[in-house]
Amino acid sequence: PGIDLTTLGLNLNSPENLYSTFQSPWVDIPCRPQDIDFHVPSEYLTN
Amino acid sequence: IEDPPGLPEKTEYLLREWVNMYHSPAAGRDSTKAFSLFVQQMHQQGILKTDDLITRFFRLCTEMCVDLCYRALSEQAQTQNVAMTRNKCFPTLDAFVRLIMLLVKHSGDNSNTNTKINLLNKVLGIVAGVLLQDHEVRGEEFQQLPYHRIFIMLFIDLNGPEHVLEVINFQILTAFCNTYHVLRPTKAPAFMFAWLELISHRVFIGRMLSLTPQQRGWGMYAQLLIDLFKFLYPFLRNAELTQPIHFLYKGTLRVLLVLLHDFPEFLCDYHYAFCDVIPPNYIQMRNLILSAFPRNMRLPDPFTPNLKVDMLPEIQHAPRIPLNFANMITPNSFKIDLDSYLKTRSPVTFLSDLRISLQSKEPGSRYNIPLMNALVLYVGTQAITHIHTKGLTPSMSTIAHSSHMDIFQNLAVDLDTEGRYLFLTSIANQLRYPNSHTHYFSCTLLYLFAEANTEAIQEQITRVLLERLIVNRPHPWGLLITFIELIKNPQFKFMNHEFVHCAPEIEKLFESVVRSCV
Amino acid sequence: PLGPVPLQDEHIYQLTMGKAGFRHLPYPSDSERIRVHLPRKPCPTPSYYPQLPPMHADTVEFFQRLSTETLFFIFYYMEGTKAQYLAAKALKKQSWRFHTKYMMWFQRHEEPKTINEDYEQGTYIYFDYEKWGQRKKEGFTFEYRYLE
Repeated sequence: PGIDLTTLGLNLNSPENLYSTFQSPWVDIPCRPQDIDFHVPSEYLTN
Repeated sequence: IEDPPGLPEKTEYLLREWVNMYHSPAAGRDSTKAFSLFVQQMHQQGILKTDDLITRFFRLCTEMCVDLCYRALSEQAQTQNVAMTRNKCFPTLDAFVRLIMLLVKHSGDNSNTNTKINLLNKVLGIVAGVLLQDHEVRGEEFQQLPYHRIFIMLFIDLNGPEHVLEVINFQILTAFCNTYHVLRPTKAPAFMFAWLELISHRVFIGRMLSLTPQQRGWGMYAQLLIDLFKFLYPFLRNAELTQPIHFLYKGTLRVLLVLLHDFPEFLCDYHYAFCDVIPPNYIQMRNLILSAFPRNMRLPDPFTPNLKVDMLPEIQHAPRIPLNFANMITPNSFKIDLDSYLKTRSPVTFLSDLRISLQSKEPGSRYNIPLMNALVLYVGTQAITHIHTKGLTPSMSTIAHSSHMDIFQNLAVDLDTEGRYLFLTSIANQLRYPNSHTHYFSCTLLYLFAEANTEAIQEQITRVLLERLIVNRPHPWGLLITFIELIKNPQFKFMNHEFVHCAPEIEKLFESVVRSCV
Repeated sequence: PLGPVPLQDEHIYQLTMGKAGFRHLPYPSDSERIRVHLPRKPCPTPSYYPQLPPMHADTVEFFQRLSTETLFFIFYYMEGTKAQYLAAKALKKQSWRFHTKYMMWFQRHEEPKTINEDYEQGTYIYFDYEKWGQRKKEGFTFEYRYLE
């Protein structure tokens, strides 16, 4: 009968795109904001 | 040909030097200051003098990065400290990646982008070559870590907001797709988990399917998914999945769900190519692809009483299939006879020879499934055109008594159980969202049921539909409306058939469907 | 009716190598830049703890509801990520301004004594990430040209 596809950790009813927070085919939770590399202004790279 | 004496030592010195410069605070934004100093060192060491030396330099750097990782991974075997391994390897790998990106970005002048792309293809080819050799030599000791990190960080670096790189982005995507195709799971199975991670990475999907204009990345991305399905085929076909294959299969479903949710039109366009390489018995994965429908389309509830499918506006429109499936009907002599028969119903032997023409010499399958799929879709689309030229629209009456239907009825009657299963599967694969193919093939399936000369054919048509309906969702819209019509329309006397009562749970299932229809 | 198909040698090889690959799966962090200050440390929490971030946790509106210190923590410890970007936007909505010359965040403390088209002078609050707290700066000249 296959798999209940709603149990794979993807919010299939999300109005947003899923790919932009897709973490990995092996993980059933989306990326968090701190996981996503982002091109911030270079001055933000204070460290 | 051996490296010139001293080149490995020189390369090791330069790589170490670059890693230190890359990580120093003075490296500047995106390491540009460090890079302009380092390029002078490369010039002094004569690395950039010839194409051959540059190639050797990159191969030696790649091998040194890989060796570093294997040493760290062998220590990890004792310490079990995964983070430590990454902390040891990634600073060097990321520095090497940045060097590649900066060399690509600054090579040649900005107007001549070929130099940049040629260098990128060269480096990707070198890394892929080192991977395949490593995969071959180390066998089960192979580790994906260094290669996965190099590919993903290089892709992210080359897709940053840089005008110079933006201008050549499509060539960059093409270079990566070619490389990932070279490293497809059938060629590097120990790399397959990293490979699926790479092609489903959010930046890669975003670029391939969303940001690249005119959907120019879709065909290349479809090819990568076909590579994946071709790898999975023999294992899914036997429905005996080892844990790694089941894990890969679940990962594949996740990726397909993301595509179904975000890019359904992509799955709509390439459904035909995908169905060619998904084993017929992997029903849910195929349903997932066939369930896709354009986002701007509203699907009427299949259970709507008195739903007039042929009145839906979209039902007249043919779906996009960016693939020349007619070319897949081989050999050419067969195609010529087919066209001749469609036009003039001759040669008369065409029908009787049809079963033989569809046989396969491939080990493991008695029938040539891609040929069967192409034949069904080709004859069906020819039939639709033929009906339209007569100013009619497909219906149970207008599809009958035609050379096209001769062929379908002959296949239904003449093929054995396996062949007829594959034939009916080809038809059922066209039952998708409201379009002219869905409508024509839905009528065809119902017509074959009504005109069947044995109950066995009717039973098999029912089985082909039922096996697609009893798996977990999603279910294609065209499949639902066909099954409901079969059950509801008194013309088919469905509930009177013996096989409907072959087992209590089957009978209950049909009755529940009848109730929900009514 | 499709009976099983015996696997060929190349498939057996692929299964064997696939199993080897299965032992060395990539980690999600393998696809991200090195996080110097706050690397991932997955920690199994009791199942009754929320295992997923709250809905819309990746929006500016969500970040705006965070305290100033939390936003500064995210800004300084999650460098180069979307979280830092969202924290910066939320700080600006809380009338903080990022001065690119000092690479620091400032907030007007009172009406500046001097204002012209190049700069404003007065008392400001700034966030001191060495001492991790907000501190006052008297008579500070805030040059607009460095405003990000």
